[in-house]
Amino acid sequence: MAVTIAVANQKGGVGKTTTTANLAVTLARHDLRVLVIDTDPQSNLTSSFGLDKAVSPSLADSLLHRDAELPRYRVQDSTDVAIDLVPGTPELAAVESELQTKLGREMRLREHVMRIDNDYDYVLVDTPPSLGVLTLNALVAAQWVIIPTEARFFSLRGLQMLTESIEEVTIVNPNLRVLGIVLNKFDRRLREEKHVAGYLQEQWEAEMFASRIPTNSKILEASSSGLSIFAPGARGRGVRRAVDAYEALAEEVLTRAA
Amino acid sequence: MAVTIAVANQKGGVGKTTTTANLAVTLARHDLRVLVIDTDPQSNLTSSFGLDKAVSPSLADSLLHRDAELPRYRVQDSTDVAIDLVPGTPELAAVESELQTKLGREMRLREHVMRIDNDYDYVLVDTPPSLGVLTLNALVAAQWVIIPTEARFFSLRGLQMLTESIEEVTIVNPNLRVLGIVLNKFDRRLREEKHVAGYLQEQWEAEMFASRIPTNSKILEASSSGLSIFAPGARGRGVRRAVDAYEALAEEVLTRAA
Ligand SMILES: Nc1ncnc2c1ncn2[C@@H]1O[C@H](COP(=O)(O)OP(=O)(O)OP(=O)(O)O)[C@@H](O)[C@H]1O
Ligand SMILES: Nc1ncnc2c1ncn2[C@@H]1O[C@H](COP(=O)(O)OP(=O)(O)OP(=O)(O)O)[C@@H](O)[C@H]1O
Ligand SMILES: [Mg+2]
Ligand SMILES: [Mg+2]
Repeated sequence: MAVTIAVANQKGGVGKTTTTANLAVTLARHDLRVLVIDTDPQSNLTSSFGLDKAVSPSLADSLLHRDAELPRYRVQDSTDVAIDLVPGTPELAAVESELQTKLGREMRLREHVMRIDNDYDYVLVDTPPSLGVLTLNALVAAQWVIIPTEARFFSLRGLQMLTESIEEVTIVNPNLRVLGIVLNKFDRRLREEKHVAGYLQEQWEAEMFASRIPTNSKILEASSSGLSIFAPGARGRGVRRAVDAYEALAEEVLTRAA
Repeated sequence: MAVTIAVANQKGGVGKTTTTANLAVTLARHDLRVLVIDTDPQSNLTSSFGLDKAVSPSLADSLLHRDAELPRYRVQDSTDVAIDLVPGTPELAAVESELQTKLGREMRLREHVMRIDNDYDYVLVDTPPSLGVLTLNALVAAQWVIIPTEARFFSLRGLQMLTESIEEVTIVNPNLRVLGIVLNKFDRRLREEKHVAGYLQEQWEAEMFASRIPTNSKILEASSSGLSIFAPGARGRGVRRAVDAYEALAEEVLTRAA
């Protein structure tokens, strides 16, 4: 049975997609079988793996029709590491309202994941920046939640709301727990960031991962050029630092989730 | 009758809230009467104006009950410029599902704004990072949309989806048009940003505002310290540059919306 992790934070732009993609590749480099699921209508995770063609049937279909298969595509990251991906599509936006009145609206993804989770060691689910039905489906399907956050004031306020929502989800998914909070885009040159990071360490000490992902232009460039930071051709100190940061995070994930 | 502008982009973290807050203060410094409305359950706009107390009745109540008043609070920005604010609250998250089956679910905010818009010259509406019912209410209530974006690949994909949604809203709000796209957090030292900025200029030339808001740590610090970049005590070259950038943007807004 796979370890299923939802990557969630309703605060926008904190690095959910980037963390999901890079953590998935890092785990796959440890020879683990990895599936990533993109529940965001914007489908940034799907495009970061270079899959841009129209997909049918799609994840939206399987959320609406219990007997539709979960569409899985093998994506060859530029590092020759194989990962399976359930692509997101714009139709997911309509699923939010279509599921509102359906029975077990937040259990739909879990049912599909349970059918296939023997094929994987890790399943990572990227979510949109909201606490709506799509994110709820990810939280109900998962055993763990990774919460990427920035060291910014607005993100702090979101953490409280998110942990309360996670608490509520334990009504239908009693196993769900926070695996950890990862500080992303951390820029220790900014006074503001050091200040908020200190506060996070104090208030959420048990949840905070020791590893922090620094702000790094190579991470930014990778998410758009399609050339992963792990690619054989990617070189330099910036790449090295980025790979090491995700490597350290993956080690902590493996230890905490074991 | 006020000019009503929705500030929207379903891509998270692009600077919707920061742009709304700073543009509102800049317009108020031009002796214009300004109202800001916070439709995001995270309520970052509300906390950036220092209003943190529980509000009742709230915006969520007025969206659900047509005869409830829109709650307006006078907030004194630290620059002594007065702005009215309709605060956001966490209950707004529940409004998304409660309104799904109600008649005229996306027209609710418009009805309230029309009752009070003679009191203002400009009404700015901040929205959550999604294209759900709350953002739809803002788009139906507005005549214009300002789209903050970053010069990042993931943001580009969102622009297409957003402009298609805006096009659809013209079924119920024929006047709605894009006032402009503003490049925010622009860092011209990054190759990636220069590259995407060039693409934006080519593909969306007519919509792009000439003014760009640079990435600036003073803008970041202001949104959390509660000390505005416009405050008498805020000094230095970074502050000057930030204030000038919003000043230039406000000029373009005034020209285009006239
Ligand atoms: N450590 C990092 N260093 C530099 N840039 C980063 C880092 N992590 C993410 N980014 C960039 O920050 C932006 C936001 O990241 P991303 O899109 O992954 O966030 P998100 O939380 O998934 O956003 P959304 O809320 O829209 O889903 C992207 O342009 C991404 O490339
Ligand atoms: N020009 C800028 N320079 C530096 N930091 C900025 C700038 N504009 C916004 N920020 C910072 O970037 C982060 C994201 O901005 P903001 O919260 O306004 O975006 P948003 O689009 O409203 O996010 P959400 O999608 O969660 O509503 C905040 O920490 C903010 O302080
Ligand atoms: Mg994302
Ligand atoms: Mg915001």
